[in-house]
Amino acid sequence: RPVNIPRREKDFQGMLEYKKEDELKLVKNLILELKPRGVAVSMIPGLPAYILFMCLRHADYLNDDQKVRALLTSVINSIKKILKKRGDDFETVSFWLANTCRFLHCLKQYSGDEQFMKFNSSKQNEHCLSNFDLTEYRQVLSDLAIQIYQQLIKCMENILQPMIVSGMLEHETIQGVSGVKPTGLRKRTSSVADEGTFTLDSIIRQLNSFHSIMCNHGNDPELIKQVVKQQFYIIGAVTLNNLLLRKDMCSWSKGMQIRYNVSQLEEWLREKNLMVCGAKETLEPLIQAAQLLQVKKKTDEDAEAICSMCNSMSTAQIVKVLNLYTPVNAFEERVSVTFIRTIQNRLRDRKESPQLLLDTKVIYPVTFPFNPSSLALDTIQIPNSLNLAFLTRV
Amino acid sequence: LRPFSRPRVLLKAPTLAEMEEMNLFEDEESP
Repeated sequence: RPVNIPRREKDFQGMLEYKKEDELKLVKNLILELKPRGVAVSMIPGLPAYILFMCLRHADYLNDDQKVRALLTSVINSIKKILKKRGDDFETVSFWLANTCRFLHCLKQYSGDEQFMKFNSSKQNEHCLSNFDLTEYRQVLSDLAIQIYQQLIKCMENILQPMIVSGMLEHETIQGVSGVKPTGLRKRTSSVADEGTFTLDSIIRQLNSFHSIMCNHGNDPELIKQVVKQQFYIIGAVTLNNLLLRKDMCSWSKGMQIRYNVSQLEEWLREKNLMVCGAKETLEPLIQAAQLLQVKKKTDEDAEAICSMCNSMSTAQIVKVLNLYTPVNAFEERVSVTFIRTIQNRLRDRKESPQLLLDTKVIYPVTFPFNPSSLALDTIQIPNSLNLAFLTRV
Repeated sequence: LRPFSRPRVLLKAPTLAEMEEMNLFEDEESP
């Protein structure tokens, strides 16, 4: 009776052999023509990076410095090229940011440098590069990753920016709070038609979308935190800048609405376990401005309380909010000139820039903390859909 | 015995900008 004996899979060393003349085909199929929304969806996160690194390992194993250099140059140039072509597509940029970082992590994890080998299995240690030290190429890849990160932030900004004023300031979700509109104030409408008006929900949905795309592509958790911090900075800065320019946004009820919106953003951070990424702190000037709209603004004690509360706002911003403050209901009063003078005198010794508006184009410096993978290179299989049959597993 | 005790040869790398100039591709967009 025939017995079905499972065939032992050939032992692989976690390398991919390729012919020099197939190098262009490799980067074409794996980088230039790969659609993050197509076959890439079902792949393990970072698969292109692992495949490229396994090819690099083979060139290193052959001790062929020209082949190593040529491959690295082609990889880097192809990534740059695809980002030039589709740099306005968040998914493409996120995908190549994840893969560039994974490739960089692989170059460290398998460099043979002890500081990067602490978490390696003994099998992974056997997969270290044997002939070449690629420290300088790591620097180039790190520079490339910074460029891609900046592109991702720009891309994210382009999508988010049009939603912020409408969703954070104009749209009112707390029914009945604003009561009567301040007299003489024109209700500003954005250029978007009513049905296209963005709400806080639109912003939260967009944040969810950015977050899930980045997670699905295997971006490092520490990197996602930095992107979220930057997103929150932009939301806070654009909102505050508009508040500082619009009288109709400086009322007690708007303060209430802003505080509610901020609490929803904080809830989102909590849900995503992102409370310690510094994102909430970037909203501090906006939170204080919203509080400033709601506190009493009459006595010396009020002035003292405001000065100690608004420590993330500049004097120019505090004074501007007080000047713009517009009573909506009978129980509210305009802020007196004397009170504003008192505040100015109290804050006279503060050393700060006289700038009123926040710079919405500032990008926090990014870092890519080393994040080794537990994946064993010899177990990686290449899906047929990648059209890489010319590579041989070694 | 440590499998990677042999010193590796440092490969000098060009900068990102220099690397772009060595681009091996024909740029389809350019005339």
